[in-house]
Amino acid sequence: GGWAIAVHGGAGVDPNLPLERQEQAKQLLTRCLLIGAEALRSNLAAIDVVELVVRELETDPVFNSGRGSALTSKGTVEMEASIMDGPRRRCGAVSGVTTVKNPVSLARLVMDRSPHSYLAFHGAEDFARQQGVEVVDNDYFITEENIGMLKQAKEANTIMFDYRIPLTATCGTAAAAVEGGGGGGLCMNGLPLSVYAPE
Amino acid sequence: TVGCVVVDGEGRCAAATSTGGLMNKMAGRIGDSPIIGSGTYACEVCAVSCTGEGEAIIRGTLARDVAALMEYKGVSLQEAVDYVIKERLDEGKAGLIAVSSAGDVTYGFNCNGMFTGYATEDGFMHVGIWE
Repeated sequence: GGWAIAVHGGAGVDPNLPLERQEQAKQLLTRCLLIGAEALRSNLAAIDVVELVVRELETDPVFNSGRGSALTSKGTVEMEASIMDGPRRRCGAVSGVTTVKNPVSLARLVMDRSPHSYLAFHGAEDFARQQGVEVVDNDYFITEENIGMLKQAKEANTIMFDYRIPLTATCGTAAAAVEGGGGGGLCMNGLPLSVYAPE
Repeated sequence: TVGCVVVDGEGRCAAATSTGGLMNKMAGRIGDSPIIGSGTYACEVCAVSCTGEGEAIIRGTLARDVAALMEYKGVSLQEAVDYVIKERLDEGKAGLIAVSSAGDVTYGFNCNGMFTGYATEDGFMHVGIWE
């Protein structure tokens, strides 16, 4: 059937997203597709191509990953990533990464150079340093736009999914809980408890 | 969240997903992206990367379900993707991209829009948000 590649930059796009922002996102996706297609024409293996393309997406601040990541309630960035090689059924994953410039490559190293499948938080950070991957200050990942969005989320007393404010029509039960003030008055981290119920 | 799925010229599939999670999330929250079988999965028949409401994707083991439908039920990639988007997300809103080892490529979502793009060896390329 020949090679094929698909990329995504998140779901749940706000219909009111400015056209300029939409165009910016499309340009990045196009660039990534061209990078991936060129790599495939050069006979790079699928596992190498997905890492290459996701690194590009992480490095550009347009989408919610790497630089441009969403912020925690504390205003910090905690990233996570995973990778899987189909024919070998090998996988690697990381969570709670705060200084690794390209989390997907750390996930690849977990797969290739550790006996484990998933490392998180300080374990993942320690492994990153053992492997000598590029690290940066947490501030590197934080953009002005996301600082504004966090402020907006805090004022609205809600969490935000990618590119949207949770509304009943778009975010299911969690959104209904936010809008209805659900959770029986109990709050955690400033949010109605029911927002976290699905977790 | 960002992701990429690829089938190369030798029919090998791979998937990768990366994210910062939710804006204003609790420190320590883990979503679907790093969970193999939920936000990311690849095997001999397909590769899948998901995005959206992570908790719903985890509950639905969305990525693995696409592969399982193809492996056990013998359905096409498109049928598997359509099924999990329609039947496995409850009220959650999410989307995914997928390729098969046969060179098929597709995506699906049940929310307002999703930033997606795909390209194939025969020269077809598409980038979109809403359709």
